[in-house]
Amino acid sequence: SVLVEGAKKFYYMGGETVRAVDGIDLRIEKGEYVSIMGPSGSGKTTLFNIVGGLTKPTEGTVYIDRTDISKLDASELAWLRCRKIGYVFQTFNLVPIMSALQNVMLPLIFGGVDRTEREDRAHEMLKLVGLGERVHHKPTELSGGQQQRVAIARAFVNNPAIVLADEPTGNLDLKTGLHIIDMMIEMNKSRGVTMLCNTHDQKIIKASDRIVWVSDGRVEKIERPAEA
Amino acid sequence: SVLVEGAKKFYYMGGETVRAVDGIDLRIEKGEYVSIMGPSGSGKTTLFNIVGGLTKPTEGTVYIDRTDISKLDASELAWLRCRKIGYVFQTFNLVPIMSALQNVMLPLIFGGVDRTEREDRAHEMLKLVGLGERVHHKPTELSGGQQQRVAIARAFVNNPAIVLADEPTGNLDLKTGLHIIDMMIEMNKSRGVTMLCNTHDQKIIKASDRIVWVSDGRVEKIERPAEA
Ligand SMILES: Nc1ncnc2c1ncn2[C@@H]1O[C@H](COP(=O)(O)OP(=O)(O)OP(=O)(O)O)[C@@H](O)[C@H]1O
Ligand SMILES: Nc1ncnc2c1ncn2[C@@H]1O[C@H](COP(=O)(O)OP(=O)(O)OP(=O)(O)O)[C@@H](O)[C@H]1O
Ligand SMILES: [Mg+2]
Ligand SMILES: [Mg+2]
Repeated sequence: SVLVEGAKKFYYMGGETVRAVDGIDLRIEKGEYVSIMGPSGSGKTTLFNIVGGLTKPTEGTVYIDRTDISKLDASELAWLRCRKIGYVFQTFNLVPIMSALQNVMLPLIFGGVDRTEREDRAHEMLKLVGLGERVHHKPTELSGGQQQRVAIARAFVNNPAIVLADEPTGNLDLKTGLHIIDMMIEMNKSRGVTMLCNTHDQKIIKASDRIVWVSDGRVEKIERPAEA
Repeated sequence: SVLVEGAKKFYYMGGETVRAVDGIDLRIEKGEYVSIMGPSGSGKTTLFNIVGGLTKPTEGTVYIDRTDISKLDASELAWLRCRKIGYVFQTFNLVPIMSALQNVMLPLIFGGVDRTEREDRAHEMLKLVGLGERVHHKPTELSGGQQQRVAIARAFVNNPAIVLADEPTGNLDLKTGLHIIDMMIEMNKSRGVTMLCNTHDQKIIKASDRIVWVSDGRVEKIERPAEA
């Protein structure tokens, strides 16, 4: 489960203070599928980075399964980021010199999985996202939506407890997007992966247990899809 | 106007040939607003790169205003890419060490515009895309959708004859996306900018004069929005 208490993130630029996140409280239960929606610039990626332990909040606390993540030492934080949480970044962040297969195998190295099994599991994930025929292509040899799908495969390959996905369907056509959303729902329902998705995509909203609306760094309202 | 005749782009990888674009003929009239739709990996970005003179086709010819662009020398090609055509890349391609304002001012340097006017025009474009308050932020200090809008502002600032936009609303929420689409329609109708948009966004489709559907590197069909 994820608990965010009083999170704030301020950037000081010249004379101005940018309040990217300006007081957010949020609780996500184990196995829940939560979408975060809001205008461009409203703080979704900043919240993602705070929850994922990638950015220290200016104020506030994040608990992952009741552990205050600011209290973790370097190796515990590394374990959290490599085993417990999977990330799909808005800008993909793939390793440019590695193939799709090698990129997806990467988290498994930290899982202490042997090479044959790493290859098998990476192949399997890439097939699941429709890229079985592109496994040896490097990121520059892939389309935008293909790179996005490699990033998604990489996030799930290690069977993390939580996946944080930042606009995971932004570069996908309707059909491919639906396929990916079905895969993420399947991961959520059958493997119990807790899902936190930043999205503008109505199709993801419909699949969610709850929708959190943010605006100007704060939570505006929270609702169930039936009400949305 | 843009004329594409028999365009093909093949990549040779180990024993395999990837047919990214596999025989495309396309004619776009001056001032037209054309959308290109198709599944992830179907060849839209590759076609964009061929039309924009960024990639040489394996076969086929591109004519911009009746000029075969493969016949242009280096300085003529530079003029084409800096003055005649504006680009919104799927991966934005902003200069990381420059602010939003400096990024948008860049094409104007090639236009021989003096500094005061460059700043004024860049400010004006950034206001038009809703970023008047973020002009001094660098790309890493901007949200994904804000970076996308800087890329859009940069594409239009030089008053090019043609704008090629690759998924320009992929990272934008509904409201911001509509605002940007209205701005592009305005540029098309009032300034006569010829628009070629790769997109998955139904809102852009509705605004287009024609929709070109691509699949596996070929044109599947072309229709008017009323029929779509
Ligand atoms: N440099 C390259 N080497 C090998 N294959 C490539 C290269 N660039 C692109 N491809 C392949 O060519 C095909 C078309 O790619 P392209 O980027 O044009 O697709 P797209 O329609 O823009 O997709 P998307 O909607 O995901 O952005 C894809 O299958 C891709 O894997
Ligand atoms: N390093 C930084 N320095 C200064 N301001 C920043 C920095 N990073 C983000 N911001 C600002 O904080 C605000 C929130 O950014 P964030 O990336 O969280 O938005 P977002 O909701 O993810 O937007 P989008 O939907 O466009 O991706 C934005 O207004 C942005 O300009
Ligand atoms: Mg974001
Ligand atoms: Mg593309």
